[in-house]
Amino acid sequence: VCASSEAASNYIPKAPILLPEGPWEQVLGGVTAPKGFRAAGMYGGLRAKGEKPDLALVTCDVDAVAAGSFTTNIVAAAPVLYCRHILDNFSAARAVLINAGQANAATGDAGYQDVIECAAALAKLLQIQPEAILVESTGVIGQRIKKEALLKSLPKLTSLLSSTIEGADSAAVAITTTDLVSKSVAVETEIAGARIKVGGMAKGSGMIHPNMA
Amino acid sequence: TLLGVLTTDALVEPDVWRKIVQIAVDRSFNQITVDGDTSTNDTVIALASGLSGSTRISSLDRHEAKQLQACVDAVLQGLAKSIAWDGEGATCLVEVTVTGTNSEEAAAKIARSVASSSLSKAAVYGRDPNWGRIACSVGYAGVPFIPNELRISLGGILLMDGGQPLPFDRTAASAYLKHAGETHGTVEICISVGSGPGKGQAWGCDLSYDYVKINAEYTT
Repeated sequence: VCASSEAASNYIPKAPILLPEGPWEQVLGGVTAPKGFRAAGMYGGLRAKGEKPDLALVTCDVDAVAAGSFTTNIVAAAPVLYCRHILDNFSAARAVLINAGQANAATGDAGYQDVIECAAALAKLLQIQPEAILVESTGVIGQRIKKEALLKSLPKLTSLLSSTIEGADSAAVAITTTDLVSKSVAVETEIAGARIKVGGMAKGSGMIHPNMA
Repeated sequence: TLLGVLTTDALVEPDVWRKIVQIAVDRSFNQITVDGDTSTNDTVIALASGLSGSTRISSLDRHEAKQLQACVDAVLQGLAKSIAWDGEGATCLVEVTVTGTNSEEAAAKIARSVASSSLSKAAVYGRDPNWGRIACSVGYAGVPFIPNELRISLGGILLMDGGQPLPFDRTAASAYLKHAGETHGTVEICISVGSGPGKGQAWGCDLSYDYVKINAEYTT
């Protein structure tokens, strides 16, 4: 387990972010730059090789208006089916749990049950409803999540939650697989007299031809 | 697999937020390609806390919604380009810009067709200014256009105009590709297919030997 979010965030270098020009300025912080968000990343023992962080969590202090866009691949992974179901029925969310190592795709009903159990365990720790938790997975297709390792890591992961730049950076590293760099960015602009921020992180290197809806 | 998490502290209605996110995804993540394989797990989750104290955005037609849309587009495009830049085995990012179509969607479709072409990608890795492969992938994109209006340039070097191949400095064009590869920079391909107002972009990367090596060793 990484001792700190700073150690996790330094595991791989950051990607150059080629931000288009516009009436905004790039700011530090990634997903934690906007008000109300915290993030963490840590190694939870899910990866087959190495000890790069593999578990990330992004939370919002209040009910956040939630949107999702998902693969249109008919063979969709269990977390995709789960999130689509949640967002079909609820418009708000409080947390996104992400693991790297196992994609939990083509894992059938057992894989779906794993998602439900992971969300329920995290909900209990965060003292929120399970329906407020969304889940993303990436890694080897055909393998279920290493659930015991994940569940065992959740208390540590929640304790690492932070609204700092390091929190965002460590989460951005923890979601990577074959990526050589982590991807995280935030911008600030003014809308109707108020300063607002938009932050984001992403991962991807191979099996990339998205067609999300 | 592509995963993404987007956050904002803007105050926005759920239906407006969902539309903004999908439009931005269409302009960013849905316009990148590395290997033509659509993952089982591609997911983008976007959360809006509303804690900025901004005015509530309740309609896509409002100016504030357009401002937020532009910011979300920018963030997702920045991330999308970094994914293409980091494509497995890639030595450079390939940015394809298409203009002259009747709609944004048509331009985006052509741009992605070019960015997806294995032969064009391999040519970029081979530092070969292969306008023929680019023209071919424009042609099979599924968007009708008049061939005699096709114009292709590579990093500012005009390779084809009015549907006709032009004499160009092959050494300079190859050097442009080589420099991009050696610095892990960006190769810019600009295409025009007419005089319509549509403009679209797509991003990919070159196709190297390392792509096969990485994926031959990454078992399912």
